[in-house]
Amino acid sequence: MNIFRLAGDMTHLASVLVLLLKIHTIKSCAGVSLRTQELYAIVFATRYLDIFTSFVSVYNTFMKLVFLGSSFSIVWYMRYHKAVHRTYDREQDTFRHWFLVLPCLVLALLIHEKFTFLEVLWTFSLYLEAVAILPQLVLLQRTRNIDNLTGQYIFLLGGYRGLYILNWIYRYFTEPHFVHWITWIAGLVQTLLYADFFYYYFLRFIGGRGVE
Amino acid sequence: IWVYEFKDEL
Repeated sequence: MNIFRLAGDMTHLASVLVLLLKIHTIKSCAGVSLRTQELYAIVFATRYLDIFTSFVSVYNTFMKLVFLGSSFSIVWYMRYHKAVHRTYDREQDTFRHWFLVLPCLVLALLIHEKFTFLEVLWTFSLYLEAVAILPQLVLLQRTRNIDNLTGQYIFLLGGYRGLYILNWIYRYFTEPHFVHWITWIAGLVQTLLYADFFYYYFLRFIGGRGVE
Repeated sequence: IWVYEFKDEL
């Protein structure tokens, strides 16, 4: 564990807590894409299949349970909770996210480190996570302005993988044979997809107005 | 016995 990875995990944890806070306290999911949340639930479900077979550390297992629990409960809230469900703008959140799942699965079957069930699904989760934010970014453009909590959620979610990139650079120089091209490229693509969001998000800080 | 053989990152 290094400071970059810890900062990345804490940033990721903060992003799900901000979203849960928004949905649970103000009972609203306005501006939040259910499709992105569903993709993230699939990402965690396919990435953490090893939670019962391989034990890394208490921290690792605890964080996996937190990410699994929070992503599925957010989907539950947005789909079935009577008050929250009403604030979900279904008409705007129309990105065909299932069209993202199949190509990622095919790509994972073609490009992976080992051809085993767990490894292919793990690789699938990497590819899917890289594009999982797309429905949310499209929704953001459609709804124009967004509230602070949603903006902070996206900012933290985008930032965590960027911190992971620093972690991979650090591990590459400190651990022999630490080379995982698939993880690195997927993580880079994921972070680059946030580039324009970061641009407008920082403009907000400079201009002191809502995220346009 | 939980054998560590997978990934150590989240």
